[in-house]
Amino acid sequence: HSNGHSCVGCVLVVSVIEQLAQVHNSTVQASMERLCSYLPGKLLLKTTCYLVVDMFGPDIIKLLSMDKNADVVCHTLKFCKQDPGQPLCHLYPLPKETWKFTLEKARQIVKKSPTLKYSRSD
Amino acid sequence: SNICSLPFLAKICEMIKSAIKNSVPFKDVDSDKYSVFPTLRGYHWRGRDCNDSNGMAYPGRRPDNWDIHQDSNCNGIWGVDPKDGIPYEKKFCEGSQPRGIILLGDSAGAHFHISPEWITASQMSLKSFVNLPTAITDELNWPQLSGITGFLNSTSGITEDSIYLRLRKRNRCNHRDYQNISKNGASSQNLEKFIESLSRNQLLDHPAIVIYAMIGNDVCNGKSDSVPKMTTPEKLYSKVMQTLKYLNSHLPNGSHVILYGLPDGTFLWDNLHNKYHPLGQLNKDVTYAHFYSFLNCLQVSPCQGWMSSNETLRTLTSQRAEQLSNTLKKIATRKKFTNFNLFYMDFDFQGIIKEWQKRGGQPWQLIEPVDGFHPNEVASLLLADVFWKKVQLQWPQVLGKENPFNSQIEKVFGDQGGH
Repeated sequence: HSNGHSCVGCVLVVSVIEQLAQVHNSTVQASMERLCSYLPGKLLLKTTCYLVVDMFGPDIIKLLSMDKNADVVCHTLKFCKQDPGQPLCHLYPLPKETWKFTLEKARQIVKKSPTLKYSRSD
Repeated sequence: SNICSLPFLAKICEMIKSAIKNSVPFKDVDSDKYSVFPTLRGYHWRGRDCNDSNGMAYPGRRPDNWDIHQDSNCNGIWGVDPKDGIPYEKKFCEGSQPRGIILLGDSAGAHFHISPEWITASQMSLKSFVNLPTAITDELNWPQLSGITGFLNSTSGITEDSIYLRLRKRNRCNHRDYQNISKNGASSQNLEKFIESLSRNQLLDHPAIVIYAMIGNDVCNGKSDSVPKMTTPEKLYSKVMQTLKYLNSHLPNGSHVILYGLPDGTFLWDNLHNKYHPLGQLNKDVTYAHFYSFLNCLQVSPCQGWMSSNETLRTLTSQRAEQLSNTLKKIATRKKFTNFNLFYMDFDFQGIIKEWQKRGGQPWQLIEPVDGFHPNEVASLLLADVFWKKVQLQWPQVLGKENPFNSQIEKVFGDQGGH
């Protein structure tokens, strides 16, 4: 897999965002900002976090809000790819509907709705 | 995306990359391979330099003129006793046979550790990521807490000390004489790429105890066709002999080399597969079996052979590991070298499992929770304890004698400048 490590990284980060929202019963946006606020300023960690949120936050918000799990989010954002002839790699149990249908629907969600300009709260 | 492409960062990026690639300290003004900076291969990895503007002052060297005027070997002992005019280094260390500890290892020896607090949402807070910058600049390793060269107090509450701290307790003249020459992904086949970062002057320095502990990557890889990628006994033999010849031309006479065997890693699947991974604990949905399968599918697993639901593959991996251990044993019994004695020791994971269970622990508590692969801090220190006791029993000459002046050293020099 050409992008194995970025896929693991994406699924790990999106899982933490999703679980932070669950634990604190907050929105996905609030959860992403909470995660970035926890990171130290050293090594540009906090800056990088806000940069990533600015870039991918809107799509992550749309997808997680539609109950897509981290596998679906990361395949939709193309951090994970199923190369031709390769098995589908996923960490969480697969959704009930077919993967192809799930992924197609997720791509529609991201494509169709107007691109949210990410406006960081406060 | 490539932050190093920014002109004002290009130079420092280059220096950091070089330090990591060559496993030598990033900040080393006098280029003696010892540093006053902790991370980026600094004193977390090898004894702290006590004078970074003098390339002839570094841990492990024989004292310069008995260190009357300066601490040339950074053990914190120098100067002259005003009562009798005898240099302290001569009085307290002469004849005590000081020695250093050097590890040639992989991510296990460097103590690879991803903190579960970084991915556990239910416990996450501002404090969770405080140590992340340090970990990143140490390549996610914590050698300062490792079982061989650790010098910090254990964070896991276990009382056992690292090999280095035991050598220091045995002879305070060994203070700061440790080197963790380890790398993530290291094996017998790529050690030659970074063995030059080992620092020992055959004429000027004290002898050393070198532990060769490549415990996994010769049978571990992320490839789906894992077995063909494993090191063969013949290849291992050839590279280890090359390594030993290199050591014989660099180690001071009177050194010792101990070859550490490989473990039986079937322990991992047997004890973890049906346990929840930290990512799966909130919703009870991800076990280590799922986690292993995900990594294997992406071909980024640290060890496809043992982190697999395929029992045949796990057995084959352990068989190869045993063959390689037997090869190391054969080398140790047959080969002689002028500057060091050579020994072999089994990697007795089953032994430390029994010890841990005696203390009321569970086997799975000996493995790093986030990667589900590496021995954790408790395991490393229990292994150090078993190692020390075996060496003390079988080859006591390796550890040197107890220094009768330890208490006086402590009285005069306290913590000898610490670490």
